[in-house]
Amino acid sequence: MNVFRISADLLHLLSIFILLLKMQKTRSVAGISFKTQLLYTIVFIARYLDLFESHAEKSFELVTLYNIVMKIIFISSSVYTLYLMKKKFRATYDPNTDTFRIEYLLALCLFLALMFNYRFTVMEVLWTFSIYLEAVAILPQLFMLSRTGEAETITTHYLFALGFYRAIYLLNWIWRFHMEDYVDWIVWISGAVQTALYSDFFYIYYKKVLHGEKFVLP
Amino acid sequence: TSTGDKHDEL
Repeated sequence: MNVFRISADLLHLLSIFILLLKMQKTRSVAGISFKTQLLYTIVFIARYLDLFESHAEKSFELVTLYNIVMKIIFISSSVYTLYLMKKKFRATYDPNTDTFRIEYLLALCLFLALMFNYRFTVMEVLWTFSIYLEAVAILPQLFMLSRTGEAETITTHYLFALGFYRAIYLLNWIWRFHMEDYVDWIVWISGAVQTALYSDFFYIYYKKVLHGEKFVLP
Repeated sequence: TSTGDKHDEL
């Protein structure tokens, strides 16, 4: 655990908090892609299946407890988000702007996970699948944004926190590479792709939102 | 080792 890792995780947590705040305050899910939220839920469940393994033989360190608590928060908040979008605020969701075909993303990530993994076991392939899927899970949301051409400021804060958390993970990996000889190519490449997908968004966010303007695509 | 031990990040 280092300062980059903890900051990234807290930023990730903050992004979820902002999303829930946006939905509760505006009582609307307008501008939020259900498909992206669904993909994140799949990511968390596929990656954190180890929650259901026996913890009896594990050495119980503080970081283990930290991970368990965070995993439960990520899974439950993403399921709760789906509930808000599908049930509570369903009337404010516009499926006509959320038309990205996620079947292709799911199939591509599953294929890549079956081909490129560290070990060919169910748990490992699912973990790898979740890493690949997380890298591209934001695409339906960015596609929706490009279709509508503008976004509420609070939604852009959510997207910024969500994108930037992975960018800070890049620093964490550089740090760990130097301090612990830590190497994880699957996570590194996926994390770099994930961060790169946000580059246009980051640029417009910096140019407009941070200068007090509304987020509008040029 | 279990997956959770090997992958120590979130």
